[in-house]
Amino acid sequence: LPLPADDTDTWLLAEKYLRRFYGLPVGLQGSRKAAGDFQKTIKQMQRFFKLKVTGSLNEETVEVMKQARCGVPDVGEYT
Amino acid sequence: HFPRKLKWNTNKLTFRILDYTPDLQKSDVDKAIRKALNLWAAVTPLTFKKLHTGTADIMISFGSGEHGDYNPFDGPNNLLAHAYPPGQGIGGDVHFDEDENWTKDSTAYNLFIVAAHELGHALGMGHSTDAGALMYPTYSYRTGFLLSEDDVKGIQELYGPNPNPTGVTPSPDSPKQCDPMLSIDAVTGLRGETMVFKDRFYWRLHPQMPEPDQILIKSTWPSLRNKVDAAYENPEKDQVIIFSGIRMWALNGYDIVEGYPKYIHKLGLPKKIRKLDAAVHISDTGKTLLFTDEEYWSYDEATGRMDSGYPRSIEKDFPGIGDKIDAAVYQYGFLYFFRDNLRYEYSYTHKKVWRVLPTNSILNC
Repeated sequence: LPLPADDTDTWLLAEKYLRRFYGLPVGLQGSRKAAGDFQKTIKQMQRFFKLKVTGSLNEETVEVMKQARCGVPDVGEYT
Repeated sequence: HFPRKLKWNTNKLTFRILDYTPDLQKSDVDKAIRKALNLWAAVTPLTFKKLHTGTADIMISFGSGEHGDYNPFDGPNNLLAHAYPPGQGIGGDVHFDEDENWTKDSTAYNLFIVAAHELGHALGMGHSTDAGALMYPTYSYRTGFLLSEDDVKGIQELYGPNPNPTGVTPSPDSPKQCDPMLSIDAVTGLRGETMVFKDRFYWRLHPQMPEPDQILIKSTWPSLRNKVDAAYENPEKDQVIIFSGIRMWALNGYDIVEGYPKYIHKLGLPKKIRKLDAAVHISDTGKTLLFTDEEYWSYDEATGRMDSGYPRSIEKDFPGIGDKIDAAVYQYGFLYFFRDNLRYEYSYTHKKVWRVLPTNSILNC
């Protein structure tokens, strides 16, 4: 079933955020599962911000994602 | 740092401001950038020369949306600015999002604070995980010397210290939530949440959030002091009173109530009291207890007067907690007293200490 609009917005926000700042790969990566990548990257972000590491998109994590911030990624190359 | 620890191979750097934001006067932009550069210069051997033409190491500009580097901004809020690590061409350049409202104060995004952060990147600093560091990725308003020990350690690892130290003191790193030796400055409830104050920060504990948030006091209340001595909630008045030195502020929700700060002596405390150690409101009695050194006062919220017969000795009236406390809060029918790294659960009705816990247990440690 389609997700409610609010949920969709939150997932899009999270995906965009993790791509930009944590190098979440775009689309499916060969045999790897996209959901696994998402969970791994979200854990990385939660560790960075000292949030509870759940690997899921909880309210606390979304709140940090919505904060005003610098555009430089938190991890990885920036060239 | 960035991968491969990118840095400039000279200590004599140049910068150029290519354009200006209409939000501020030109001179204010110049001042903010110069002040931000001076911050890093104070702790390193780096010097910064302003160029008016040609190519500088650090090119500074304001732009909206896609602004020429295929790394677009996103309109108001969220992304505020970005910068490139040291290198040729675009390396070291700093871009600010023109769609933000740039200010000199705390009313919107403070250009000096954002510039100081971005210039940190331009010099080779990556993001810090320390919420008190200037290089923490999210924006927060603050005052005083912006660099924390973490920032100074990072930049000095790249360029070394300033051979002529200016005597500035970096802010200490942010207090660690589960430090077994953690002591706190103040604690209060706020509409079902708990706020724990320590140094420049407070932790916000929300019943529906598993982990507390650590936030700079100045980031939420720019006009408050950097250190809170005591705080209490009066749920009947829906107010939180925050004490710092001889002043107190009232909060309604997160907003400071008009007419504050007021002097703590307005409560009826003698003038010789220059600061409180702790404050707690007992909702069952309507009394607020105010602790200072080895004594405490009782303030009647209904009459707005100090009760007679006070001050009284903390040690005598609350046996088992010692003669001095750091903070206190009334929760679940217990009085919790904090002293150094210990938290005493005190039964008000039985007049005895029920349990002794570590201070950090209030932060779910």
